[in-house]
Amino acid sequence: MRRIAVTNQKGGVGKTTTTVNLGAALAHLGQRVLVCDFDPQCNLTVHLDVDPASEAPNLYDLLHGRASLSEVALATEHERLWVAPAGVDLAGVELELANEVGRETILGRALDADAAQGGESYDILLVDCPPSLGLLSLNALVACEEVLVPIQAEFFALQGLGKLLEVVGLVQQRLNPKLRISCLVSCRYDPSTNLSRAVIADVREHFGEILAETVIRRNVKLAEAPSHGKTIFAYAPDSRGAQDYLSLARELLGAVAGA
Amino acid sequence: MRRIAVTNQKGGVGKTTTTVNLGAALAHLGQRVLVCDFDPQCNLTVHLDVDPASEAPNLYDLLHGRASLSEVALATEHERLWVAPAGVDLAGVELELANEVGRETILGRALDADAAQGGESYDILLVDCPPSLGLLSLNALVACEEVLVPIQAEFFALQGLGKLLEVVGLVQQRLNPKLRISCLVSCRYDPSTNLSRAVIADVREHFGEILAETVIRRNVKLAEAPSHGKTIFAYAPDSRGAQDYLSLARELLGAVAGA
Ligand SMILES: Nc1ncnc2c1ncn2[C@@H]1O[C@H](COP(=O)(O)OP(=O)(O)OP(=O)(O)O)[C@@H](O)[C@H]1O
Ligand SMILES: Nc1ncnc2c1ncn2[C@@H]1O[C@H](COP(=O)(O)OP(=O)(O)OP(=O)(O)O)[C@@H](O)[C@H]1O
Ligand SMILES: [Mg+2]
Ligand SMILES: [Mg+2]
Repeated sequence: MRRIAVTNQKGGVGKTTTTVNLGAALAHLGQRVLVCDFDPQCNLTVHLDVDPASEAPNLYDLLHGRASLSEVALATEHERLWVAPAGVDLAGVELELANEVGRETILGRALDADAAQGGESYDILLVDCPPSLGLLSLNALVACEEVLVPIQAEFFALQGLGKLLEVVGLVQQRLNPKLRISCLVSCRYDPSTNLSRAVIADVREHFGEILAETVIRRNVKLAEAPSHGKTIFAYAPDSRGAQDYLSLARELLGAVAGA
Repeated sequence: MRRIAVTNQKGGVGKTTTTVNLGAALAHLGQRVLVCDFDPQCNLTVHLDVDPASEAPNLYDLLHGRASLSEVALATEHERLWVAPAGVDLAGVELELANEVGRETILGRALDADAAQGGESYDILLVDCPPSLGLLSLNALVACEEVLVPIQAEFFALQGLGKLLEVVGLVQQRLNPKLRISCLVSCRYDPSTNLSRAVIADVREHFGEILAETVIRRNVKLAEAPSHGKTIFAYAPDSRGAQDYLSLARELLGAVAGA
């Protein structure tokens, strides 16, 4: 199973939108995909029409050792797409688990345990992270082998990348030698401004070999889909947003094939 | 001194852009303004052309009791506008201060101590918060009497407001009875989509009496200004962005006058 953490501590760049719709696009192309909501805001959970206040077990219970991944994962209305929802209590884990031994490895160990017990088998796991580099994001970086970084082509995007690379480097050295940044994805791209073009040119110069060819363009259908509890493929399958995420999914699958 | 926390745990809604440019607009109208960068991303610090890696004392030192506000605050090139910068270490305080007695009251006590010792006197203090409701944001909510909430007229904006109101309520009950949400401000507004109009109508229905009349429209000049280390007034004084933040500043000052 390919495990990918979708993270960027800069807020509002398109992490949740990418996790949901890239996940759905990969499922569309025949992959069995599990998307996890590791953000206490529960945006991904709501985007896929699950109630964050539901009594059913969620990732908060998994982190406290009270539920396995198989008990948390739910089927969605989309074939081959499952979701492991967040709960309203998830914000508490940063402090609740602060003194736990191996606190950064809880998610990784839970995923390994589930696979060992013959849980549902997925081809790809995507973890949506909160806009910070705290304990939840660290758990995702330790549990995964790849990092996918959505960026918005604006000035602050460049400032945050340095810090993110530093943290990924530390996790590689100390906790997870397999971890690598596999892909930077330009999201919410507005080709009409000089700013966007200038920032993307800058990113291509410094990170050219990992910058995805596919650019996710600004498309209001992507911002409307969550209010209907649907992925872009169920809400507006002919939209630019659906095309762009399908092209990104193909690029991601092609990257492995060529590896 | 009017103390205002600029916060919303939803990422990328315009917190930093609002703190810098509302601060500059208030200074433009004759107020003495201090803006504080309480976000470990250091976006506000860089926006005002200060180096987050500088050796000079910053808010990280203030939180550890090693520097007072007067020692941290720096003049900017704008008359009547000062900045208390963040440092690259600020991300560490969530865990470093987790077990400190009264950990949520550190900023408030430092501001009180500085005023008592005859520190620089400001009319208005604005605190830019990170996209989370952790220890840094709680310190801002305890230290301030007002909360200004930038919102982006998109679906996830509504989802987060409930949680923010809940946390503000808890802070009011347990730590700071004076705290109130004084203003919701629609930022990055794009009048051309049905989504924006529908969300704003929804917000007006639920929060009409605190929703600012002024709407901050999408304006690329606001996104370009940070790469020049300038406020919108120094970078593009005739832009829509400058007009909108000036109108918001007038509204904020009028609100007090009428109080
Ligand atoms: N390509 C796009 N076109 C138009 N709107 C988009 C696009 N991608 C995301 N959005 C919208 O932009 C906003 C931010 O996106 P999203 O919530 O996915 O970002 P995020 O990085 O997950 O934010 P946070 O840091 O709060 O977790 C949302 O309102 C979303 O609907
Ligand atoms: N009115 C506007 N018009 C155009 N761009 C804007 C506007 N307001 C903010 N921006 C841009 O949108 C992006 C997000 O804004 P900003 O960084 O101020 O949000 P934030 O809430 O502080 O984000 P974070 O949650 O990461 O702290 C930035 O690239 C900024 O330049
Ligand atoms: Mg998100
Ligand atoms: Mg900010």
